Amino acid sequence: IFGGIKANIGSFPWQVFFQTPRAGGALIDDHWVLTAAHVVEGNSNPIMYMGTTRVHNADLEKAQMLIADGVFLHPDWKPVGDLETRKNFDNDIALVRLKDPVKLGPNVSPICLPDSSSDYDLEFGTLGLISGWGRIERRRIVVELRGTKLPVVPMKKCESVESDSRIDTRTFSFTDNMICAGGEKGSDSCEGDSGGAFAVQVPNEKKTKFYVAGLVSWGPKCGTYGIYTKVKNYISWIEKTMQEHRISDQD
Amino acid sequence: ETSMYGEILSPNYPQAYPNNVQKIWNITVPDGYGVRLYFTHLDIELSTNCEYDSVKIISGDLVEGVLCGQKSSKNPSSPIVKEYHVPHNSLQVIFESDFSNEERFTGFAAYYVAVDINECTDFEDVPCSHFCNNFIGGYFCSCPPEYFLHDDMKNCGVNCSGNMFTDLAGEITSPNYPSLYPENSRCDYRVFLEKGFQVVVTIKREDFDVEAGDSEGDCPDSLLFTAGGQQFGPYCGNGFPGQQIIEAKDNVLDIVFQTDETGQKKGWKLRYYGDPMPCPKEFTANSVQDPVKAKYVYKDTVKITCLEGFEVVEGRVSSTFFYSTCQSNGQWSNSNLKCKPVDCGSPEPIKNGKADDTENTLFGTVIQYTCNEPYYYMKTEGTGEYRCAANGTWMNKVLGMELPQCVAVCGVPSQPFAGTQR
Repeated sequence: IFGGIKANIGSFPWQVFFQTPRAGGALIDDHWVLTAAHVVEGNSNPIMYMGTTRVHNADLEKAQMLIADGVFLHPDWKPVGDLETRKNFDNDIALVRLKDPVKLGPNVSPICLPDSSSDYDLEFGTLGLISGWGRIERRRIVVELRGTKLPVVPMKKCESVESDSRIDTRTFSFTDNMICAGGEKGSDSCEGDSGGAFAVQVPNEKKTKFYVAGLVSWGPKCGTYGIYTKVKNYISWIEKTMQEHRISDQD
Repeated sequence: ETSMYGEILSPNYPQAYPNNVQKIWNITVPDGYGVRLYFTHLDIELSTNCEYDSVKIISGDLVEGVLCGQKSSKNPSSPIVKEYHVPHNSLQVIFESDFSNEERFTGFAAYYVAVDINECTDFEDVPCSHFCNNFIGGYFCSCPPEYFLHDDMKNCGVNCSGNMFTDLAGEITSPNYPSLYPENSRCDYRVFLEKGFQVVVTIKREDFDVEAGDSEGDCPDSLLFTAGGQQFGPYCGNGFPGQQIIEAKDNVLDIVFQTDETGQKKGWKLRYYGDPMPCPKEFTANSVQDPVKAKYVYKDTVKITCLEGFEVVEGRVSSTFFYSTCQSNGQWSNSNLKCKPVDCGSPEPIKNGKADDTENTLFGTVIQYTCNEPYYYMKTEGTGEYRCAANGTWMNKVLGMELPQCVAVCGVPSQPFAGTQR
């Protein structure tokens, strides 16, 4: 997280820690974790933890470990052999089904899903929260969870980020399944934050309540603008997948 | 040993009897005879009340006589000086002398013979209920026409037993009614109707006249009814003392009329008829009956339908109704079947929630499902209140049989993200 600060886990109770590769996810149900497809591509048994801000091994032993018993990549996600060469992050979304239900509590609870109504259409300037254990300005990874707040911006902001030596932004795919956010005092997600939720306040709700508007997907340059998977476009697939692969009571 | 006659002589007779002597003779003659004892000689020391020497004649516990002194016959043609007649077949004679006899006394000579007794007249108690006939050595009883001699060979009665009545209605009277009923009799009657009919007896008060009881109510003559383990009576007195209508509740009624040897009266007359056996109007609780009648009798069939929420369980099959038929014994068939409240059983468990822990799961019971708050909430509509319905399932007003769903509360951080203020 660029431009962020240390966060209490209670502020992001839906935050899931993926150990390898280091990434994030969002708990959406006591049996399901939503994350980016590129996080779990080729990894059918990811190890996950919840309920802790610190992710040292000693800390993880005290945290709640989540065991996956199914990984469902979006059918339109195009797998490639080498992540470094990937330029198409369209449909970067996946679901992980948990073997056992997560024990909910003050530090572990799911984030809401949007529905397909226009209430959940994001306007530019809408602020969202991101969190993760990924790269910060001066370190490759962090031990303590960090978070920041950043606005939704037009996609051309992301498209026009100057390329650095490694990435030529113009060669990447930009689709309507993506949200561009960032630009406020360098608040941005970065490597290691992938799959984490871009959490936006539920509209027309008196109580402060967040839904997962986006998932950390990719970005041209940390500290500028980032691209997030637009979850609203996948509600039907999410519901269908969860319904079809629901763990029965007997299980 | 018995003997028809014999001689009794004092010791040493006709010589003087010795001092200080006692001698006893036990005389026994055959049954049916009495004893005639007579003295032909008597010479015993005379004393006041025969205290010194004496001869005593004892019959049973009764001293018939004590003799002493000298006696001579008052009849010149008879040698008998003293004579005793005993109406029993045994007699005891005791001779006693004391320590001194200043003179010489020769004692006594006596003889006994068995004599016939008239049992019909000699005793205060009459041995026969009706006719007594004496003969030498005994007697026998006999009866008037239509009477017979009981096994005790003394009492006569009439033969009035073994009467069976099978017609659905009829009349029964005591022997000779309205003339005097016979004494010493026991008359048995049985009314035997086909199954399904109970015997009902009616007796008019004026049709009953039986020797009245004593102050304690014991009837010397009595009329008694028994049926199906019940007893009515015994009745006696002038005018019937019981209920005018007696319902036997059974198809068999036994009547016993018992008389003693005295006090004959007019007797009794009764009517009977067969009434279809009634069955009780009580049915299992929580049910309705069809048809509804003021009285149910033999062969009536009723459909018993349990009220809503109640059922009849037979083995593994349950139903909401059953049929019951009034049987010949006055009992309903299927009377063991009861309408019991439907049992919905324990409510099904739900994920992330629970139902009230209740032991009562019968019809009408209300239970409450709750979710494991605050992290789960009830997603489905309705209050989570379910009532045990008549069909044996837990029903919610909104969801019906569908169970409530508890889902995780989402999107609510327990702490605000502090670093978001700009």
